[in-house]
Formats: sequence, C-alpha cells, structure tokens
Amino acid sequence: EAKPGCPSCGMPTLQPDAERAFLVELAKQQILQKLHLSEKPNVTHSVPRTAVANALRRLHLGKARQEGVLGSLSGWEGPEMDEQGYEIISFAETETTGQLRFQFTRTKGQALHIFQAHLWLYLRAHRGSNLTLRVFLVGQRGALLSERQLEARGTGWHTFSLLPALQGFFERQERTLRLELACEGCQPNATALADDASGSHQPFLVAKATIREPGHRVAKR
Amino acid sequence: SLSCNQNSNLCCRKDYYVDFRDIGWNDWIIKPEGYQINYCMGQCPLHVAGTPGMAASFHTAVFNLVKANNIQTAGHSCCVPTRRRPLSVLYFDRNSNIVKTDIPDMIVDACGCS
Repeated sequence: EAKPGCPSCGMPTLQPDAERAFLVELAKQQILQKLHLSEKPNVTHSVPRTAVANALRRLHLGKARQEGVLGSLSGWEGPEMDEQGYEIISFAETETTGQLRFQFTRTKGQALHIFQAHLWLYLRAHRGSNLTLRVFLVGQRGALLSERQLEARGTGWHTFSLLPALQGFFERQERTLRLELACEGCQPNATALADDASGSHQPFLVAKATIREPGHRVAKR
Repeated sequence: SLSCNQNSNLCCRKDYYVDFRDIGWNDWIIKPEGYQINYCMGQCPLHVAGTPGMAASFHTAVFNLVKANNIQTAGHSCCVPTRRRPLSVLYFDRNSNIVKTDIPDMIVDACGCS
C-alpha cells in the first residue's frame, strides 16, 4: 500500500510547484556543470540562421563525401573514450582589411586539445581555372597555415586543413584568431562576402577537440 | 525497470521533462528541445535486492547470500540508476560559436536495487 511521502527516505512529498522548481534548478546546474560553463552564455551577436543552416548541412554532407575529414554532428567519440569530445563551428567575422576573425572562449586552466581544424571557404571561380590559395595566420609573422592548389569546379565551397599550426594558437590560450587569404589565379572578390547579405556564404571554421581538466590524468590503456 | 506510479512503493524510475523554452534556454541551446531529468526512488526490501534493471544472475547471487547468511536488516539495498545514456547538446557559446558535445551518463534510463 503506498504510504504518503517519499518511499525512499520518508520525507513528505514535495508540492508539485516546489518539486518543479527543485528539478528545474537541478537540471540547470547539471547541464552547466557538464558543459564547463559557470552560467548561461549570453549570446552576444546572433549568427544568420542561413549561415548556421548552411554549415550544419555542409558538415552532414561532408560526412557522406569525406569520411574522416569532418565527420558529422551526430555522435562522435573522442580518441580517449573517457574524454568528452567537442565539435566547434566558428563563423568568421570579416574585417575591413579583408581578414577573417574568429573568437574563442576558454575557461581558465582548461587545456583544449584540437584534433581536427578545417576552414570552409566559398570561392567564386570560373570552371577549370587553376588557383593557388594560401591561408596565413595574422600576427605570428604571417605563418602559413594552409596552401592548396586546386582546379576550380566553378563557384563553390572548399576546405583547408589548419593543423598543426592552429594547435599552437589554442595552447597559447588566445581568444581571437585572425586569418589572411592570398590567392593566385583568383578573380577579383573571389572570396569577398560583399553581396552575401544572407550570410549563407560566411566562411566558418570547424574544430574537433577534447577538453582536459587541470590535473587530468590520461590513463593510457 | 519500473516507471513510478501511485500504486507502488517499490524502486522505480520517476520521469521528469524540462522544456528549454519554459526556462528561457532555447536562445542558446539549439538541440535538443529539452532535458529528461529522470531519477530513481522507491524501496528495496531484501527480497528484491539486486532486482533486474541489471543481470538477473546478480539478483540470484544476492538473494542466495541473504538466505545463506540470514542477513536481517543490517545492510540495506538502495534504489539506484542501473542504466544511463548520454545527452547530445548543440549550443551557442558566448562568442556565438556552435558547440556540439555528448555529455555521458546524463539521462537515467533504468533503476534497480543495489
């Protein structure tokens, strides 16, 4: 026969409102703690929904076409099964100088270990034209991050691997990443976002990482 | 595993769903729409110690120990999660980057007696 109160500890059953308030607070704390966030992020500038939709669609397509390069957003085990894997998509803000600027945040003391980092760029080009595109890291004496010779299939998206150089950027705990592009063989404004009002051609960076907490011992099996 | 209802005091899983729109979190969490914060509650009298939610053989082993050692109420069995699953989250961080991660063992799927 069900007795009143909690069958485990005998405490009086919470009133529905009190139970709801308690569980909602508990859910918030659990999620923030597991995402290593001290509070709900205050999303400053909103990213155009078309840019978000485009990136998610490309990454899912990327899974079909280029297994292992991008993977997909659904389910990904970090290399160490007991480490939590992260996938980060960062949308470029374009500065007047034509540089691409990406912002990252890191909780103090956390070591973000990057496994994959790719820049997605939308290029306008004539079919069959031969291009050489270079991606430089602004600041560090213009370190060359990535270079690709490609025969353009016409206008479309291209990916550029940014490792291992980018690993150093994240280990330096910097927040702002600035990239500069140089292209031989490109038509003027090949990468410009001038007429991309909808944001669907906004360049974006995809990184796969795990977070190592301070004092984290990686148990090598 | 039992889902809790009013007619039993036995160990069961109590389901509770928090919709992110109701708490104003849908502006930064893109997916999922909410979080199933289930929890375990209920009694584990000795004759159900080690009940399934886990391997039945474990239950038999515990039951034989209870009989063989005539364990009274000295030790007691607790109602605990016996199976959990990850919560996949897609969210905006404060720089409006999209982050996707699977938080392991976040959702209680089954409860059983230790």
